Amino acid sequence: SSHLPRSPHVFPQHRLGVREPRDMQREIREVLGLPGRPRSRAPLATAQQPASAPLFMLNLYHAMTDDSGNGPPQPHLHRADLIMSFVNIVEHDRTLGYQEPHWKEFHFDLTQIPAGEAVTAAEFRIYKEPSTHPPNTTLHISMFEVVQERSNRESDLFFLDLQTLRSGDEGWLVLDITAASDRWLLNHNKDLGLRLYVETEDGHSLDPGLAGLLGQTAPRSRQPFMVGFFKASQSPVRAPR
Amino acid sequence: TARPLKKKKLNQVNQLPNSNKHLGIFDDGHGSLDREVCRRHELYVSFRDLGWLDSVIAPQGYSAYYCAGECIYPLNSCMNSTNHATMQALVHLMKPDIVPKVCCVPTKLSAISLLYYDRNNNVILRRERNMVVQACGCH
Repeated sequence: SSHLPRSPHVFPQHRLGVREPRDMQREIREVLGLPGRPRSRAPLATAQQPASAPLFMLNLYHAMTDDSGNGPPQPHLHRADLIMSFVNIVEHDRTLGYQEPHWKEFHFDLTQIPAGEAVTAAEFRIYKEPSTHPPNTTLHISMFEVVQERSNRESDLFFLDLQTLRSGDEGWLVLDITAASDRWLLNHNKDLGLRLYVETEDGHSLDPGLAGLLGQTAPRSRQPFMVGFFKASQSPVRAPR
Repeated sequence: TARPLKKKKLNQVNQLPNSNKHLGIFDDGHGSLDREVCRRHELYVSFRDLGWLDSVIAPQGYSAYYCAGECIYPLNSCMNSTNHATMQALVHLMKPDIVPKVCCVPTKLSAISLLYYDRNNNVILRRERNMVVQACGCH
């Protein structure tokens, strides 16, 4: 090995130029998956009211970092290494003044889901207040994915989940939308549309708002949102530098 | 990120600790050779100081640690080393210009959880792997 070329095994040290730290930081943030440019915060007044999705995600963060295991059980948490919450960008209602059935629709922009992530679970969370329309009644709440919207007839829908509760119940209603993830992974650029119906025991369609289900006009801490639990594929390939 | 050190507590800035006197490998505890053996050192990375709190919600920073110190022949058990590193250290002693020293590097790393906003104001919770040094070794 004595005839090997001299290999300088001490790399030259140099101080970073003015621009370099910023470029390095941008590159490091990309590697960590943090957004490159500073996020523009909502107007101060609104930003100070706690919003539902960040509150929920902060609880998940504490559950993920709490080694004592005392916190409330989080079923999907420990199988995922990436959890994303989405606030809905558009909300449609077909309620009073239309022929039945009434429904409420929520659209989500999923373009920020990184490539190479497998969905382990997905939930739609909506807050229900006690309702007296009609009082003390059993309500069936069903959730569908809007697969294809049609201008001249009803959209193509895909059934996701059904929950039964009482009209006087209050709290967060969690609907399982994992079945919709097959399609959204194939086509990130298309918004995910979720449609919600409420029916009484005798099959009468009810306006979701009258049934106590809150939409985008609710206080920020009770607005609906969606959560996706992801597992990175085993060999994430990093883009060459 | 290295910046001129201000008079702040260690956990405020990304600061290297003061080097202090350590036992050298040939030293029997009486300080004949004042060189520090490869081991784990404190390093707190502050997202506040990096200016990342525009999107990072939690944590505000974390203890990352780093590995530093000498990897000197013979590499004994406390250096968490390998047979290969022992041979490289030996050859380095004979041909220092050709074969580099054995390096003090992380041998065990763990993840942290990071809660942040993405570009669309969605809130993301990510398990960032290999962010904290748990153990160092000569390799």
